Amino acid sequence: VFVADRISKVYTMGDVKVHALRDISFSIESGEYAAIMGPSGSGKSTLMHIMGCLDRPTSGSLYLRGKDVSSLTDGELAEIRNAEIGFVFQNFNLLPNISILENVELPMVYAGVPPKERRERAVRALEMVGLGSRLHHKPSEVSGGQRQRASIARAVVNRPAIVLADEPTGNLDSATGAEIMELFDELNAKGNTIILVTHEREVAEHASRIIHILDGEIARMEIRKTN
Amino acid sequence: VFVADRISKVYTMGDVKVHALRDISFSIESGEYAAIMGPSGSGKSTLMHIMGCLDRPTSGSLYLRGKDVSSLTDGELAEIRNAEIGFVFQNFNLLPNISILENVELPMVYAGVPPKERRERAVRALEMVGLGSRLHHKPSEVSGGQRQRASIARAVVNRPAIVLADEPTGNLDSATGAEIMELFDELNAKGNTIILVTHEREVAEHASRIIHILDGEIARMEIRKTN
Ligand SMILES: Nc1ncnc2c1ncn2[C@@H]1O[C@H](COP(=O)(O)OP(=O)(O)OP(=O)(O)O)[C@@H](O)[C@H]1O
Ligand SMILES: Nc1ncnc2c1ncn2[C@@H]1O[C@H](COP(=O)(O)OP(=O)(O)OP(=O)(O)O)[C@@H](O)[C@H]1O
Ligand SMILES: [Mg+2]
Ligand SMILES: [Mg+2]
Repeated sequence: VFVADRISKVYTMGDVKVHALRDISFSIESGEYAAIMGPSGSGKSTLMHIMGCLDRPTSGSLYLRGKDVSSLTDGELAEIRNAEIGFVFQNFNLLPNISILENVELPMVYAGVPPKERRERAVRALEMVGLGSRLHHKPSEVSGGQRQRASIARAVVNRPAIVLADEPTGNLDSATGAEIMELFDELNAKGNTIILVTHEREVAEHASRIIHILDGEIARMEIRKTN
Repeated sequence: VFVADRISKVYTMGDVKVHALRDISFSIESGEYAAIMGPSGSGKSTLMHIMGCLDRPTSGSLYLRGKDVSSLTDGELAEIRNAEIGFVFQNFNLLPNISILENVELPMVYAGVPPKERRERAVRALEMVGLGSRLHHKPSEVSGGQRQRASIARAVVNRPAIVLADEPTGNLDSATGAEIMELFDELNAKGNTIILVTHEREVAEHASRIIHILDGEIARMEIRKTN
């Protein structure tokens, strides 16, 4: 579903260049369960944003279902993102002035889902992540881990074929983190492609392949025997 | 150094009340190394904000070095915070429009440290957390884990007697997380009081006591044999 062909990302600040990604090539099959691990600052979020069609590479190409995304306009990218990809941001990225329920409804507003169905599906997604009693709180009125879970509910509510989750359990205790991993496991069992960034080994071990990133490059691929 | 006497915190939203802390009492000795663990939403950050003099309890008292902080004005609280307490926020809380170097200098600006010394100490604190090559980046121009480390540098740069760190390693890979824990261990060895919130058992095991919070109450105290 994804093919990355020699993707590089260079951030230019004045006369300083930061090479966040250096000539990265790999492919992800449809329905695959992959994890990305690597040290802080190694380029994981940069790579996720490019795969999520939220950012463009400096050079190289990303193919989504065989189509080169760099050939698409911003509007077409936004449409693909909304229809196909659920993105869990490392910093949650919830809109601060609306409730977490309204935040979770947003992707369905763009997709044109009728209001009553939208509300029901958003409530159910939030109940699934344990936030049924916090629907009308604003993001600043819930805990860090609850914000993280709200952003996970928002990412999956539109039933995307691909879920990209950047450190989805960083703020969660092990029991709550295990519930979130169960959600991702179920989505993958139903055929959805799941790509997770994590620095927790026990989270990565849910995946069938772990891509190890070091200093903007793929250091090694670890294939896991799935039982 | 801290005595909490029947501290409660109730958030009131319209007609809904959220009891985030319920009658919590405990004491922390000067120079102690304590960890706070508990499920997402159990009240850890709320408790940390009250101990950090960033928020007031709904009822009960917090004594800092024998003084009841609820008897202090906002100005006096800000002074105590700046002089005595280094706070690492769960959401980092860096000012977005200035560089991370300027963010780390801020506590010293309030404390009246001369500019040259301020700049040198801020650079050293950022080098200590591995960010020597990102000094002039804005918070949005570094990775999630780098923002977290910048907020740790800011918390320790004023040499506070007490460091309160809310999930300081949530966005860090194990090697980088271990470097941060070494920093906290050294600060404690020098006599500073360290209180960490974490959901990672291996981080909590650096402490000599783990306070387990459940649903706004202390569920149990775990005393660790320190070798
Ligand atoms: N401003 C607020 N208004 C209403 N409820 C709030 C507010 N802030 C926090 N809460 C609620 O109080 C409870 C405790 O929140 P707190 O942030 O202390 O939890 P926590 O233990 O730090 O969780 P996490 O591990 O997810 O960070 C949560 O259930 C949260 O929804
Ligand atoms: N806008 C930017 N401008 C300049 N440099 C940037 C920018 N965004 C990221 N970087 C740098 O690019 C590198 C990769 O960042 P990225 O966020 O992809 O890392 P990461 O692997 O996700 O790290 P973490 O595990 O800490 O979240 C980092 O060294 C970072 O400082
Ligand atoms: Mg990242
Ligand atoms: Mg918290």
